Amino acid sequence: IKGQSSILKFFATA
Amino acid sequence: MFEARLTQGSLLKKVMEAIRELLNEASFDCSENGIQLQAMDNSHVSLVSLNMGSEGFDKFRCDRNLTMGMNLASLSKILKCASNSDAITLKAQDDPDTVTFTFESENNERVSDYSMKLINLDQEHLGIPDTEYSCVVKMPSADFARICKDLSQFGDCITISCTKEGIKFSVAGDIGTGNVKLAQTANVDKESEAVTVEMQEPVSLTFACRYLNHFTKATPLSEQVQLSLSADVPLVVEYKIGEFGHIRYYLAPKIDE
Repeated sequence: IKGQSSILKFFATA
Repeated sequence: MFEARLTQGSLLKKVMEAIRELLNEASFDCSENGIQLQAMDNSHVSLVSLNMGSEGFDKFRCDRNLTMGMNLASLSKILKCASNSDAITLKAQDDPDTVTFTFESENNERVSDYSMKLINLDQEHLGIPDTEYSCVVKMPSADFARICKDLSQFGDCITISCTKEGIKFSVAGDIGTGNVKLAQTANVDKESEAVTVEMQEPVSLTFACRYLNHFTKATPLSEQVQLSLSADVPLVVEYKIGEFGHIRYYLAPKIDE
């Protein structure tokens, strides 16, 4: 999807 | 030994409906505190976090922490065999390769059980930071579902703008534009019909309709939905599960190109 960011950009691997 | 009995088995059926379109498989983490699940959708755009506290179960026993990886299409097939009025019991051994579901009718005259093979999932857990959100909106869940459905007809993404007066949902597409504004309700007879806004500062963020519509599959769980928004962080869409749990969906915002 155009312009869609990933959730991984916000939440780090615990 | 793990055993969890829920008289109101329909809750588990509704939880399943709320996640099955978004996730193919997921790990259910069981501890003495209850059952938890955290999983990202396949495209890593959204994250589902489910929590059902042990206090909400009629019986809850979990001698050792365990993780049960399940194929959600299979789980869905099994839960479809339960009636809405059935009590549901989940059982597993300490190091399980299967989980058993028992469905009991209200009068106990019909008891069925199904066992399902568990799968090994190497799912990574994400750390969700504590966030003070700029805007927290509570509104009727059916209204949120309707708005997402209505506006999806016009475009791929919805802009959610929040001020202290209320919340606005906007869409722009090839055929035109659409806006739905909800004012904060002054006084309503029923708490479930209220729209409340707690705002620190105004926010405007854009999200993909497709995911918002997936989240609204949780509508039967709760009459109210809570939306938490801050600039440049994921939206949180939260539905309560009875008095003892919640399902939270985190959705990464769209970014300007």
